[in-house]
Amino acid sequence: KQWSSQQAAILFGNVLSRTDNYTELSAFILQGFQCNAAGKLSAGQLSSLVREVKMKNANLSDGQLSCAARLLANHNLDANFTDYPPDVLLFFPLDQVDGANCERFYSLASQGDLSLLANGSAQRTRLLENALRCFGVGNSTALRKEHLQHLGAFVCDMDASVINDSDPEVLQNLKLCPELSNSQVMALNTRLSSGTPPYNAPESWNDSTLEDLGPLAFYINRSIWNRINGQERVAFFRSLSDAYDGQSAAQKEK
Amino acid sequence: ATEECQSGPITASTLEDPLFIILYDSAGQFDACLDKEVLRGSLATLLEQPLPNDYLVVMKRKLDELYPSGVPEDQLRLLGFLAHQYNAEEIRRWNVTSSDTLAALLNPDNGAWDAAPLRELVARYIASGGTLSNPILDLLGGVYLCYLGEDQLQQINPEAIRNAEKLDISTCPQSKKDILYGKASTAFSPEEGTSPYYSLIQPYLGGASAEDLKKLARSQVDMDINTFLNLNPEELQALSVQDVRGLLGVNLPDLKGAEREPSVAGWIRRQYQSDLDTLRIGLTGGMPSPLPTGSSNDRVNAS
Repeated sequence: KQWSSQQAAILFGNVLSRTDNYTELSAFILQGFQCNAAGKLSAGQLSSLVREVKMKNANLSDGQLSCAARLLANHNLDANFTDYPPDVLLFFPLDQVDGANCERFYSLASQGDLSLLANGSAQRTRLLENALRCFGVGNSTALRKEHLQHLGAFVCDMDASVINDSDPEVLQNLKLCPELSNSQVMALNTRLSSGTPPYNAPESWNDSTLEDLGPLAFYINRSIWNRINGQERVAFFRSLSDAYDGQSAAQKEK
Repeated sequence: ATEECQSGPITASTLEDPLFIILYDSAGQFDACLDKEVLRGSLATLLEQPLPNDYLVVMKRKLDELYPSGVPEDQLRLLGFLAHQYNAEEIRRWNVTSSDTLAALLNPDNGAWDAAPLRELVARYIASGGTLSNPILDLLGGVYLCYLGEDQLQQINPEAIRNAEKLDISTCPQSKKDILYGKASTAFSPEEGTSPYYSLIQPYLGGASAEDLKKLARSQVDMDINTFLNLNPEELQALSVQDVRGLLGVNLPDLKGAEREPSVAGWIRRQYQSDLDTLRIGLTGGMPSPLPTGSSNDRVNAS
């Protein structure tokens, strides 16, 4: 059944007490993860439960993820972090991430939904600092392609100067950001208007270039829009209008 | 309209082009070319267009001219985000007799309501005999529930809360949290003491008394830190170190990260440092204990 998260939360304790074959549990049930019920599981049961959350791509809240991460750490289960959803890794106690595995850990964690952690929170700040130290980036704002491919959404919290100083791959990282700051939007427009790869001069863009920009297209300023061929712009808006058909007014307005 | 229509009148067939708005590229032209009868007949289609605000102002003025005594209920359902152009006074002239109309007007896709117009909207629904049943509570959600007046909240039947989805009331003022907690604890009292009870009552704990929180502390609920920080600050001050350990359980270490929150800082200042040390999470700022090796039991014996 497509249980709501509220219903699943009520069922969760009873379900855990009736089975420990968690592959039977749907994502609808798993989204009901309750800290007090999971706290009663053995290490093996807990590990396979969190693994199932990953397999079924169940959606957990920040409170549930934080509890799961703490229970795994309490059971010393954080070593096999590759089995767990990236969102859980965002909440891991970072002092227990050892140097040998840090690259693997932080590139997996960077695939998590960073907006689960409050902007400027201690955990979010330490995640970025540790990841940069782990990949040997230090304070540099000129990130190479291989760095960027590992850092994922962590780049969203970096200084806007990274956008113009780094490899063009940085635009793929920016697409992961829930929101861009004003300084990041200015830096993005500076980079796009410069005509450098991968998109080159706006005059050469067509509607598939705009589509490839994904969410970044909504940050383009007026002077860049005016350099884009008129028909390509209208074609882009028509494809957008179809793509957003049935979407909310707020999204259409953007 | 203040200018001549140059791009040809807007008709039902013009509206079939999803981007017809490109032809009417100013609110003045939109006003000049839009006939009120076309608006009456194609309100929903028009509102599917990504219309800028000044176009909506034109549409609202024409609707006011069409319906001087208030928009009829069948058209209210089609208003969508245009409904947010109406203030509380104008909404007072609406007839909202069915929950379908209220549902259409509360659709989150069409933008957010401010408190005053939202309160008036719900008042119109209740005045027409509507009740705040659980589907309506689900529609309102936590934020809008907090906009309602205390008199409106008092009318909620506990049964409606029992069957409603999770309602986040964290944005409510304390007095409203207390009312809603009272309703919720009545609604879920049959489940008290069973494992689902905590997940049912948790959204409403912002209105819980210290006495009820102490009861919860004895049933290993592993409260998350956000719920803890949303407890009534005055009731929180009455909790002991053992109560807090019992409430937070496995999430206790999160208290260290929240020690500067006003309610937590105030609570820490009221505890003996020796008691805080038993939590072993590095909390500081407690009162010096009266006895060199005092623990809470000794303190009890001493008093």
